[in-house]
Amino acid sequence: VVLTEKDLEGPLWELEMALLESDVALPVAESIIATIKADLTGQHKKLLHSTGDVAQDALVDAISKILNVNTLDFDEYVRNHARPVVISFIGVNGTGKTTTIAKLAERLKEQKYGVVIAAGDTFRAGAIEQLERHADRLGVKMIKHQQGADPAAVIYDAVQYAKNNKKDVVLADTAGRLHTNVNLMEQLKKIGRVVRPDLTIFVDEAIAGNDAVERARLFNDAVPVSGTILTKADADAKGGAAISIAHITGKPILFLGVGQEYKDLKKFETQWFLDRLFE
Amino acid sequence: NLGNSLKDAVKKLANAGKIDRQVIDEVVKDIQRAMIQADVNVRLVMKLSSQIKNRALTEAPPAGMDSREHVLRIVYTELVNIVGKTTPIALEPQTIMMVGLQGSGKTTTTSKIARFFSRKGLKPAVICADTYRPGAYDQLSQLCEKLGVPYYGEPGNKDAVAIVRNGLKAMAKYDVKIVDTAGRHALETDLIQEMKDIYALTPFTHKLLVLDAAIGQQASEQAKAFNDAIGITGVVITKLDGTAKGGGALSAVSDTNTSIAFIGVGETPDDLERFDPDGFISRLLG
Ligand SMILES: Nc1nc2c(ncn2[C@@H]2O[C@H](COP(=O)(O)OP(=O)(O)OP(=O)(O)O)[C@@H](O)[C@H]2O)c(=O)[nH]1
Ligand SMILES: Nc1nc2c(ncn2[C@@H]2O[C@H](COP(=O)(O)OP(=O)(O)OP(=O)(O)O)[C@@H](O)[C@H]2O)c(=O)[nH]1
Ligand SMILES: [Mg+2]
Ligand SMILES: [Mg+2]
Repeated sequence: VVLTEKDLEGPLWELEMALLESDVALPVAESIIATIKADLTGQHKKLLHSTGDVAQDALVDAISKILNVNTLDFDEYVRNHARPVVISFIGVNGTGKTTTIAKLAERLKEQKYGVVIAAGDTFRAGAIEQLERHADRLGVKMIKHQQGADPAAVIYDAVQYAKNNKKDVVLADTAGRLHTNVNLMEQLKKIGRVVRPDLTIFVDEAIAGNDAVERARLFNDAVPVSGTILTKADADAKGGAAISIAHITGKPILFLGVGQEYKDLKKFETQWFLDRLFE
Repeated sequence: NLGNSLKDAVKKLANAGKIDRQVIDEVVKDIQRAMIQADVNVRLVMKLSSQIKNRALTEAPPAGMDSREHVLRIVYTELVNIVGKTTPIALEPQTIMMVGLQGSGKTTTTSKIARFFSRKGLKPAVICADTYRPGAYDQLSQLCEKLGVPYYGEPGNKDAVAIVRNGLKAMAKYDVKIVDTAGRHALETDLIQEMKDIYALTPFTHKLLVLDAAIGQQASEQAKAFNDAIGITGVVITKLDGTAKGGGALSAVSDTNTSIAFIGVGETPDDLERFDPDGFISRLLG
């Protein structure tokens, strides 16, 4: 049987709806479905396979391609890279950057690395205090300046401290900022130039909808992103933002945040998303 | 863009128009895509678009209105039906409970609302009931100090209910008591219970659900859970100073049978506005 456009219409519509209801941004969902349609139209299918199944298999392939992009093994990177490994965390307001740094600090400590945290959010009320409480709980050194200080200077200081004290990793927090705020995006570029982080991690939330595309695009344009950590996946989110962000940045999703405790960080698996999509 | 054409369509009322089915199909398709990109709940978008299409095909357009404007005018009325009113905020003594998902902007909005009431001549006081987030008390105290707004908290105490009970007593002489709570989501059953226990302390005038403008398809489910637990009286949409359209708020208000009270458009205490339905609708349709 040769698949026609007409055969595919119904099944592809169902799949597009599934993607949209899973928070995959509209332009990304449309592009995935268009690719599948182009690939499958005119293809032969076995009589025993339903068109729905063929389309679903094609969708799994398309999604896997997007999510398996440029895989970066975080643990391996940290193990092999020259010291200190400098990692910055960027993203819009409230996505979970500070909490994620605490989770990663715990994880790295368990792997016996020496960690320094840089209090690079010098703007928001209570930001330095928040990170300081995490650092104290974790028994990790934190470098801070006064509120209102230059974030690049704080992070630079932390890197110097790490070099002088033979620390393995520097985790640099930055203030949340909207991708539409030109001054703050310029500040981010400046931090990148001064600090030259080895990894720039984009932190966004699994509950974000279509805006995930806009912010991933503008952040990636400003300071190329090495990978993403998707937080709040425990809020029953289907996590389509993972697809949107991976598609736009061409970089992998490294971890999922699955709660507010230090242990609530797990490596991202493509299957996690596929299971939620089809449930 | 649709937002501006919508404004024109609503204003235009000249001589008799006829119905062009193809144009209607095209415009409804555009509206559908705009709403989905604005994060309106997909099921709600489908329901609204078929309602809009039916009305466009069966209702006579006002004189002089072409089919495109005819559809846009119907879209406007359908959306106004959902978000057309702004939550009434009385300028009198009251208690307000701020609830919502993690990171949505509750603490920042609490300080903005305190400032709102100060400017209206009322005396606000803030109660910090977030016992989970490290530095929550520091954040709130710094924001309140800057505004000269009295605040209450018990940094060592893990019992949020006790803190609110004590805080309501300690701040009794102030007109408006605003309780900032910890972020929580529908699946965190012990936190949902804590929220119910706080609510049980006093008949709060307002229970405001603080929602991030960028929230996706989860908005509907989360809003329902908060509403089932304590009954939401109004919604605040934050971070509208970005590119997010706030479509999630549409489902939130239609599912909780409430309205939008305020919008947040920045990080400082002045960045709070009363909700304007027309502005919201035009922005939603891009
Ligand atoms: N449920 C859940 N909550 C999370 C997760 N990650 C972070 N949070 C919560 O989200 C809220 C915001 O976290 P922060 O770490 O302060 O976010 P941020 O990006 O540093 O915020 P800004 O610095 O203000 O931009 C806190 O209440 C965290 O506990 C997660 O994976 N799951
Ligand atoms: N640009 C912008 N940022 C906002 C707005 N409202 C809040 N924020 C920022 O969003 C981040 C989170 O705000 P919070 O007030 O800490 O959020 P929260 O809901 O109290 O967070 P939790 O208590 O952890 O659940 C902070 O960086 C705020 O400055 C807004 O309207 N616009
Ligand atoms: Mg932070
Ligand atoms: Mg808070």
